[in-house]
Parts: sequence; structure tokens; C-alpha cells
Amino acid sequence: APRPRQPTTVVFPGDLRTTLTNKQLADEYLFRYGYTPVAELSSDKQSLSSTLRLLQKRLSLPETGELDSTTLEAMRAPRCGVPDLGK
Amino acid sequence: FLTFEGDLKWQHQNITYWIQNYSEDLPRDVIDDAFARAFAVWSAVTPLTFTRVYGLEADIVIQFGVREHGDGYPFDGKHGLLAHAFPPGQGIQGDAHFDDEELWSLGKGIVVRTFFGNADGAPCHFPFTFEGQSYSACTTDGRSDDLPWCSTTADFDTDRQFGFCPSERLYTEHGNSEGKPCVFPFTFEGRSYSSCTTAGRSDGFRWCATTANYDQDKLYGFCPTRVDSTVTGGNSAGEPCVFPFVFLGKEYSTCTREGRDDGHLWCATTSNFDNDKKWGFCPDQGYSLFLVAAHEFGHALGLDHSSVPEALMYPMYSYTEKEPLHEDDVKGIQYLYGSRPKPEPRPPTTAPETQPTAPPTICTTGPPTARPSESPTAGPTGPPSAGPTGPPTARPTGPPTAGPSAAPTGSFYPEDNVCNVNIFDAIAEIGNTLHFFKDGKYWRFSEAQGRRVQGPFLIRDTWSELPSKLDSAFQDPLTKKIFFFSGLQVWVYTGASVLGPRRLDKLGFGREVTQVTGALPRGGGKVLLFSGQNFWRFDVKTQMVDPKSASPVDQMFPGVPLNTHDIFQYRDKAYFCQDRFYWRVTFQNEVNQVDEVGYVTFDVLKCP
Repeated sequence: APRPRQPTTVVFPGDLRTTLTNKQLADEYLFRYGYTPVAELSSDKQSLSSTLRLLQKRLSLPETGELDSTTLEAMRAPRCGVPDLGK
Repeated sequence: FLTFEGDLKWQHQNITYWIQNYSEDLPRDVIDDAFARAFAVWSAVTPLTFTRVYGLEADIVIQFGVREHGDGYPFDGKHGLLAHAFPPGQGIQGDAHFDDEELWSLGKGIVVRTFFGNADGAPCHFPFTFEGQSYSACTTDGRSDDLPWCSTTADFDTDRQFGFCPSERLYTEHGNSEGKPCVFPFTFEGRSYSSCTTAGRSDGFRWCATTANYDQDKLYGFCPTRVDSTVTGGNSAGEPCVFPFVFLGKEYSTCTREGRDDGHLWCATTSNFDNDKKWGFCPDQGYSLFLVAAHEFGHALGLDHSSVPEALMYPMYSYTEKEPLHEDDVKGIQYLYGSRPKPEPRPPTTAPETQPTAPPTICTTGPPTARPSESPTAGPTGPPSAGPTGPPTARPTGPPTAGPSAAPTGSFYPEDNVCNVNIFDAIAEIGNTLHFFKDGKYWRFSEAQGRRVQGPFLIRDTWSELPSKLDSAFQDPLTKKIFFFSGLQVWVYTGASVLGPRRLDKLGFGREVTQVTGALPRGGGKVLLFSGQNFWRFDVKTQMVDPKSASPVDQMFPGVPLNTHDIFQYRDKAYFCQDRFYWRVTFQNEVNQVDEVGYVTFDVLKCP
């Protein structure tokens, strides 16, 4: 039987979003919308988990503290630019 | 619900807003309407009223921008961040900004208004079926004149309803060719162009010549945006897709999702993406400007994001056709401003309803439709340039030779400088010269004398009986009599002799008419006299109006604002003035259409 073709993903010039990893997307999103007060690469798993839990609570998502598909999907959804937390 | 820290809110209830500029994605009146409806969502449940103004003094300034647009919070290209707004306060506080790299629609795909055809200007219906094939953009199929058209219903084969899509082959906008279509090929700086170009411009506007030789004739216009076939985002926004194009060695003749994992359709804007890497997103459902605006205006009124996914103030966009306000939103906004007062019981009245807070902004800019039996290719001189419904803010810089050839004469005293007057009491063409009246003074402006302005003169020095404050004036071309109106009084000058003042009811007006705001002489001793939203037919010979002739202004003059404060005729065109602006209506071959909107001082008086 024919094997399913692996979709080719291309980096489109000028399209930053397609070049980010999930982790990078999460870091950028958490900073932009006020969940991490400073742009820090939260390498420590614990703080990322608690920050993700904060976001999940705020957006009424399942509070797993994980960068799961539901959370990633929410981060990719079109939205308002006003931060969710902070001034 | 959440409010901003310190319960930031407006300390007054009559909020003003200014639409500073426009996206090209939607007809301007549709944008005006979407914003007005978005404000109405909040005024329906609070004591707040929203009034449109035209200047930075507005509480809420609405702006379209891309990437960094001046407030330090850059947008991020297509999708993702759609818009943002600031909490109530001075300056930028309270303002709402919209990312113009998004495709703005009413949430259900592009909105393309049609011209001519037999569908009365109805928008295209995408997709539609023509000869069994499905189209999701305008097409020239089936025509030999290369004019793009679309069906205004889902099935052209059965309904036969169609209209023409915006196209430079049909008309141009702004420029100096009064809406004439492009002529291809045309010569510019010795080179031949067979399509619109941005050559010679730094602002990226696509333009064309309306004669075969721009170098010689200097006549040009801007090409209407083809929302249905141009891309947004990517790295060549505004360019049309090029089909077929080659991507990873394979040929594509429609938009595709190949190469992307976000499911968005895209196309190349040259024939070979592999070589040129030029691309953009194809039109999709777009984002509902109404819903996003209603959300942002919630912020501008003091609401923060809600955690209720069904609430309007939830941060994520989702399209709905239902009433967007959720109980959580209503509780939040009423926490800040209270609820809407119940209307007082009022005795039944025959008076018309009071004007809505936002003036109706629906203008039909479309020209008359060609009757089906007429071949569209015989098109008229083209629909009027769909001039801005608001002030021309994103004004093209025009060719180097653009600009007034002679500036009006100046004066030592600022108040004597006609260019310092924002709103005139009355404007009238008397003896082929335009007269501008203001506070007991008047200026004369004549095109014939090299567009020179003379004055100011004192009104009483020329017409001794007149008060300093006038509402309107006109001269009957036949008898040369000049009629002046102020409040309930009218004066008629025949040369130096004067009849009046007399009361308006002596002319046959009813008691409800308290002022005459304008006049349009129509020849044969007939004049249209305007008051508020109505006009009457006036007979110069009998000096009486026909009381039964009262008609609503927008019935005969579609597209003009309803609250104009002065109407006058100049060189066979009617001018409807509101604030500093005029809407010009041509009424030859028995059809009235707005063909220009502009500033009285800049575009009529040619002030610098």
C-alpha cells in the first residue's frame, strides 16, 4: 500500500511564526501577554509549569501545567493583543 | 469580569470616536458601519452614547496599522495578534488599533461590492457557480472585455445576478482623472506599462495613467484594491497571486496549504516560488471587524480580559452570529457605568425618531447600474472615485507637479484669512463667483480669475439689510434675484432693492421648518430648498414652495450625510457640507451620485 507522504514544512521568508519551536512559542507568548514579567528563558521546568498553570487557569483551559496540545493550540489562536495579566 | 487596576473609566457619558484611517479590505462605509455597530453593543446596555467626530480631540481614536505603528506595541504580521486597545484616559489612552496585515471582513469571507450589472451594487457571493465551475474570486471568464465580474448569488447559472468587481479597467480612485479607468499600455518615463505599477512612488500605492502617455498628459489615478485576488501578509501583501506557480518543483494553479502546518492557504506572487520566494496568504474567511472592534472597545471603556470563553471580552477570537455580549460582559460594563436608563414613556408623536448617535454612514458610492439589456462594456465614464467617506487621511502624495498653482491671497489679520475658517455659515454661487459667508463677513472666490480669493468684505456694506449670521443663500440664474436665509427670515435682493425680511411661512413652509439650510437652483425658475433632512420644490416666480413636495434628502441624494449644515450649487454640481467637509454630487443624466468628498478649504478654496 502506498506510504503516506510526510508533509514538507517550509520556512516561508517573513513568516516568523513558522520558525519557532513550541518552547520558543510558549516563551514568547507567556512574556507578551504578561505571564512572565521579564523575558527570561524559563529553563527550569518548575517555573514554566507554574506559569503555564497560571495561563491555563486564566484562559479556562485544563490546568495541567504542561505544554500540551490544547495549550499550544490556544497559543496559536488569533487573539487580542492586550496582555492578560499586569498593566 | 475584570476591570483595569483602579477601575479606569471615562468620567463622561457622551464618548466621541474618530476613525483616523481605513483598511483597504472593506468598503469604507462597511468599516464605518462595523465600528458604529460595535459601539452600539455597549451603548445598548449602558447610559453611554458614542458620537463620531473628525479629529484628535476624540476620546477613542481608531487606527489601522502594521508591525510597529507608533505606540511601542508592534503587531506581528498576519494572524496571531489581531488588535489592541488602551484603557480610558487622555492621549493614546482609550485608543483602539487594528492590525492591517489581517484580512478584515465581516467574518464570512471577503466583501467585494459590485458596480453596474443588475444586482444593484450587492456584494459578490463567494463561492459562486458559473457554467458549472465554482469561483471563489472575481473572474473575467465569459467576457471578452477583460472586466472582472462575479455573481451576487451562489448560482449565476440559475439566478443570472451579477456585478462588476473593483478594477482599474472600470475606474480609478483619487488622482486627477475624475475616476476614469486606466489605459493600457501607457508610457511612463519612456517605459511602457500594461498593468498598474508602483513605479515612481515611494508609498507603494498602485497607479496607472488614464491616457496612453503619462509623460505627456500627466493624468493618473490609483488602482482599486482587488481584495478577492491579492494576498495579505507574507512578504508581498497587496500583490495578486500568479497562477500557475512552481513550488518545490511542482506546479500549482490554485492557492495551497502545502508546505505549511498551520492550515492557511497561500500562493506565490511570481511564477516561481522556488526562485523568487515571493508569497502571501490567500483570502480566507478573514476576521470580523465588528466582533474584534466590539472587544477592543470593551477595553477602551475599561474592561480587562474575561476568563469566560463565551464572553466577548475573552481574549481569543471566535466568530459568532449571535449577540456578542455575554452576561459576564454586561455585569462588567454596568459595574463601571451603570445600566441603560429605561426610556421615559412618551406620548405618541408623529415627529421622526431622533438621529442615532452615529450618523448613518452607509453611502452608496456605486454609480448607476447598467440595465441588463445594456452591455456593460459600454460602461459609463466609470463610477466615481470612491472617495473617502471621512477625511482623506491617507492621501497619496500625487505627482510632483500636483499642488495648487496659485495660493489664495493672504491677509494680515488671521481672522480675515479665509483659510482659517473651518465652517462657513453659508456658501453660494453669485454671478459665477463663489461667496463664502461667515460672521458678518464674506469672501469671493473665482476660478476664472486664477482661483484668487478676494476679501473679506462686510456683508452689510453690500447687502445692508442682512444680519451677520446667515444660514444659506442662492441666486436664481434666470432673474438674478438673490435669496438670503437666516433662521425664520428671508430677504430677496433684486440688484440693490430688497424685499424683506419676511417670515419663512410666507413662502409656504409649515411651522416645523425653522431654517433653510441650502438651495439648489434647477433652472426654469425651480429651486430645491433644504431644511434638516428634507427638501421642497420652490417656484421663484410665485415665491412659494409646494408643501406636498417635501421629500427626504437621502431619497434623491444617496450617499450624502443627513446632518448637513449648508447645501449649495457650484458649476452644475451640488455640494453638501458637514463640518469642514463637502460631499459633491453630480446630477446630470438624471442620476445623482457622490463623486467627490473633500475639505472645503483645501479642495474648494485651494488653501495651502
